[in-house]
Amino acid sequence: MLPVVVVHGGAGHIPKERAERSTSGVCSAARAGYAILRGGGSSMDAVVEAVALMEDNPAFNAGCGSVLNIKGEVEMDAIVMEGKTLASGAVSAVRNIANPVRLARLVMDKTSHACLTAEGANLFARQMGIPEVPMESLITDYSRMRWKKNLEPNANPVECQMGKTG
Amino acid sequence: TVGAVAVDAEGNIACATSTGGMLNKMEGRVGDTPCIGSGGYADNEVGAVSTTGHGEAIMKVTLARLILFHMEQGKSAEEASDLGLAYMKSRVNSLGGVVTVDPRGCWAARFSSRQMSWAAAQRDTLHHGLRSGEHFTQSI
Repeated sequence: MLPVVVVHGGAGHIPKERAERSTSGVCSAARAGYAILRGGGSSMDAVVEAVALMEDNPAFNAGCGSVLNIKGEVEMDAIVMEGKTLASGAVSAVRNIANPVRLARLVMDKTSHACLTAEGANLFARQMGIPEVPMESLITDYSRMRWKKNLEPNANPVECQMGKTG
Repeated sequence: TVGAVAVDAEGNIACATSTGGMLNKMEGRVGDTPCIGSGGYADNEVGAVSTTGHGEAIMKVTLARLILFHMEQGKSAEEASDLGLAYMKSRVNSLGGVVTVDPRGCWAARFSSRQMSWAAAQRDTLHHGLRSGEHFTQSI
């Protein structure tokens, strides 16, 4: 039964016109993670690679393609955890980083902390030599459209994102 | 939100989750994803979970660790995932989805929302789905 990798691209409302890209995105991520495992790589390498691939895919709400906050900006969160020693690393409200999951792994591997947030996470990224990217490169037309649509007074962002009861 | 869980050939387990958060959230709002036990959890002795959904609700029930507690009581990955999602629905009336794996490589992709894109790779077979009840397979 081993090795195995399982990925998700997010639960909620997935418009018909985006379903195809979402499906191909998760299949590519699973293949990439599985190739690492078959090559003798660790489960941590596999999950980080699979998630980083989806962060780079604008079809998903992570990395490039993240939803926007009320000010129209991108703030991202990520976590990694490994089951042998229960070590974990996370970043929250981090900006201008293409792959927050890789930064979360560095928090686990290079610090004694569990989570770094906001400016602290960005300072740590600079110390680790992770290049910052312009926020614009993380924003898509689709995420900007949804942001504008949910600025209206009677908007319901949670229902827009999660959809109605399954 | 995107996430992954994996068990490698040595039996080591890991999880990873990443997100842009909730649509039009307040500046500085942090959801479940970076919170250990909510956005994800991994333990070689029990399994791993990566979660997605309404972060404030997932944190209230610490969804990832809750599912692993059910697995510690002997529930399968699928039963435990459904129990965790059902508890979140009943207690805080919220929807979500998870991918879950146990140390033997049994896995589940479960969700209470209408949709969740997921995929799994095991024994050179690729599994995937998006709508409730979908489970397609193809050779890798």
